[in-house]
Order: sequence, then structure tokens, then C-alpha cells
Amino acid sequence: KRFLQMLLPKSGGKQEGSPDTGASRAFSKKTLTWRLVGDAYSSQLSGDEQRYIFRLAFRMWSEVTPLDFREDLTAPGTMVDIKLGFGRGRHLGCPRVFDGSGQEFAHAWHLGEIHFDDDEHFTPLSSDTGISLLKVAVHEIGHVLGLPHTYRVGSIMQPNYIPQEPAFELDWSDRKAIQRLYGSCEGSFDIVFDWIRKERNQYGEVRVRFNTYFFRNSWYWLYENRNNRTRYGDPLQILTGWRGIPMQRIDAFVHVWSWGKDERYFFKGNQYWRYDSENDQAHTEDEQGRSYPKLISEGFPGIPSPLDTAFYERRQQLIYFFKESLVYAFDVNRNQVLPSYPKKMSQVFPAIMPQNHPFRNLDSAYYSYTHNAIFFFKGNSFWKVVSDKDKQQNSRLPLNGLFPKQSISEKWFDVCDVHTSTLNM
Amino acid sequence: ERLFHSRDRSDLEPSPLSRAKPIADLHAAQNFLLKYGWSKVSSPKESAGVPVGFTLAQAVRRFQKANRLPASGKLDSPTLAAMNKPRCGVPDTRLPLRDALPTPPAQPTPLGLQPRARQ
Repeated sequence: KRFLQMLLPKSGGKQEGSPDTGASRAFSKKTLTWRLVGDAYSSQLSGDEQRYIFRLAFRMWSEVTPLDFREDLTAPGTMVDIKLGFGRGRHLGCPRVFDGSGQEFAHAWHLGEIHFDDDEHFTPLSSDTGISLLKVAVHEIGHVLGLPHTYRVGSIMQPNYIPQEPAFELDWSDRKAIQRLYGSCEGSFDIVFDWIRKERNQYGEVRVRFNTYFFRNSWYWLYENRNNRTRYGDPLQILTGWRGIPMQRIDAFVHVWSWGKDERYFFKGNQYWRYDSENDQAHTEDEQGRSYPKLISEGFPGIPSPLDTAFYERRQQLIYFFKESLVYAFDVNRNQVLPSYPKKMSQVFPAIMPQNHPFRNLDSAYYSYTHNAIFFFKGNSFWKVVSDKDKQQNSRLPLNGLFPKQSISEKWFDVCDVHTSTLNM
Repeated sequence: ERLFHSRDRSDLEPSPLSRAKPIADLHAAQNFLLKYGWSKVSSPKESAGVPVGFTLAQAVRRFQKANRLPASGKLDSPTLAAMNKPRCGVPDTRLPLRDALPTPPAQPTPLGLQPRARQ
């Protein structure tokens, strides 16, 4: 069945790969299964350790591609997409014979087979001797996915084994190489926000730093703006990183930050939570002893629920709440909606290019300290809001206008899902 | 047993019988270059008039360039050392069109040398 599948034409709409580079996409489906073959475990590491390492190796590719990988221990062998095994000399019915300790340590085959030479000294994650099984596995999985060897320094696809440095990860070029075959990661987000941290340096001076977070379903990523990628090892579960707030599908985040105020709120359904940044968890009650979560209608009178999204405008000290096609401007000092609101989103934030507008049901509104701009997210696209600087450069731009939409994945890179079974790694 | 002394067996010594044969001579080097796609088995017709050493030197030079070694075309010590390094078994490269020759029919196709098109 796998052989026949291989002969079928691939699904259209995506680049198949370049014959000049030798790269070609091997799979046309999104979730691939794998298995360490039962009679082909290594004699050097425990079975659990081997499977953990392979699970991590697959996850590393999943973190940078729209593919995800699931270990399958039950399906018939012919239905498993990628099979891995260890052997020595003549092994596993393979036509290529391993050469013993040294030189060739593994190889990968069309139809998703990866063989490791068990005469090599494969070592687990914690060891700095021998040959890292993780690194070899990531390399061979790269072949199975369709990448050839390259001699580019820093690439995981170099043919020779290079003892790994402390941080072994897929670099920018490897990511782009695999994304040329399988595309970039797309998808809508529940909330996107910058989280402000106040720290003291060695002189006791308060420094303000920020981190960018993307939330989707029950997981989240920290985005490293200076590196144009997510943090290595993300996504993580909201449950483990953000204590006390809803575990999934959060509607909105707002940081009310002005003189005398530093309040962070998460919204879901008809409720909201206030987050205690000092203790890194949600407040359980307010200063008056009233417990969280609270009703949005009580804390923010005049604001409907559930919400699509919200953001805080610091200069005007207004929270803009969005629901369907309407926007509500909420004065945090008077604790009420401005008299002329709600208004149509398209009226408050007009399109610069006609009809190029989200119109309704935003996913997230995000003020970015990196770009000093507000972005509206919907689906795979974002619209940038005209800033003061934009207006200085072009006075004809409408106040709070929306620039034409662009693709999220072309501005924030590699925000990729992984299989839910690997979220806890 | 295979000998080791450390608790974590990180000093496990491979038995002499299980060690890969070092690439130390011309024949082994030729096999290496053939195995990993740096050279091809050429038919007598295609290589008529071309000295065997010439095609070998070409292949060695290509290998040396890729490995950032002086491209002498000779099997010197650094070149042999590079050939003996731990490596993946998938071939490295496709030869340019003029050098491309059909693979022996008995050999299955590893991932580095895929056929160009499928019916």
C-alpha cells in the first residue's frame, strides 16, 4: 500500500521541490505516524530512552513545519509511515550492509525506513561522548521528509557527523529548506500580546523588558523577535506556563499600563481574570476580597461577551473591545464606555485600500513594542494600523487606518503546532 | 562482553571484528566515491579514451572541494581522513548530467539519487 501511495501523484497547490537541489516532498498528508520496530531496538539504550529520543527528533521537525508526527504502536506495520530500527552488518532485510563501528552510522530509505548501525556508540541526550542518537535521528528524518545532504556549515543535513554543541537546533536555512517542500505554518491565533517584565539589574535599577506570546487552543509560544522564530522547544501547554487562567481558547488579553495602573486581564466567555505578574499566577481575589474570575459585565460595564479580542491604547487610556463587527471604546478612568460607542470597526479603523479589511470577528488585536504598531489578526492574515510615524511619513493616511492585509507567517516565522501527544515533552 | 569501565558505559570499546575497515588505499577510496555518489561506474564505451586515473582524480577533486580540502585530486592524508569520518549512508550528490550514468539495475535507489520523474 505504501509503495502504491508513493506512485500516486502528489496533491496540488504546493511546490513539489526543486530538481536542482535534489529536494522533493515525500509526503502529502499532515500527520505522519512512526514506530521503532519491535525487534530492532538498540542494545545500548533502554527502549523507553530510544523512543523518547525519536519522539523528540520528530517533534523538532514538527516545530518548524506544518507536519506533525504521532508514534503508532498498534497499526499494521504497512500502515506506519516511518519505521526506525537498529541493526548490525546485514540488517532488517536492507540491501545495504552496515560496516561496523566507524564510518557509516545510519541511512534512510524511500518509503520511510531509517536504519541505525548498532555497532556505533549511540548515546542519549545527557552524554557528551559517542554519537548523539538525537542528532542522527533528526538528520535521517530530514532525508525521509525529502531533504538531501548539504555541505552548508551549521546544517543538520551535512553528511558527516559533527559532535554537537550544547545547543543543537534546526537553523534558519534548514527550516526554510523543509518549508520549501511543505510550506510555512499557518493558522489563526486566539490571542497575541507582549508581556511586560520589570527586572532589577545589579545596581538595583528597574528595567522594563517584554516578551511576545502567541496563544492557540491549549498551547502557546514565546516568540523571539530578535531571532525571528519561536523559542526552542515551544509550544507549551497554557496549563503549565500560566497558572490560574483558562486552559484553552482564551478570547482576549489586555494590559492596562499607565501612571498608577499596571493591570493585566485575561478574558474568556463572560468572565475575566486578573494576572499577578509578581507571583506568576492569576489573582484569586481582588483587594476587596472578591474572588476571580469576575463577570465582564461587572468589571467593564457596557461591554458585551463573549468577546473577539481587545487591546489597550495607552495614550488615550482606552481599552478597545471587539465583538463581531463592532468596537467599544472603554475609558479605564471613568470605568465606562465612551458615549458615541459602539461603532462599526470599519468606521473607527477604516480600510486604506477599499474592501481590504477584516470587517468582523477579529481573532486578536496586538500592540507590538517591537514594531511600535497595532496589528489586527484574522485567519492567516494581519492588518497593520496606521501609527503616528506612518502619518508623519504620509499625512494622507486616514487616522487609525488599516494597511492592506499580509500573511502572518511572513512576519512571525515558524509558529507551528506539534502533535498533542508531544505537548508535554 | 564488550569491554567498558564507566558506569554509563560511555567508554564502551567496539570489538576489533566489528570495526569498519578503514579507507586507506585506492580501492577503498574508489568504493567510497562510488558508494556516495561522487563517481559512477562507467561503461567501456563512455569512458573510451579517458584514463581511469583522470575520472578518479575528478571525483576526488569534487569531494575535496565539498569538504573544504585543497582540491589536488590526490588521495592525500586529509582526504582519506575525511572519508573515514562518521557519516550518514545516504549518497551525497548527483553528478552533473554529462557524468550521469544509469545505476546498476540490481541496486535499489537510496534517497540521494532519486529518479527524475515517475509515470
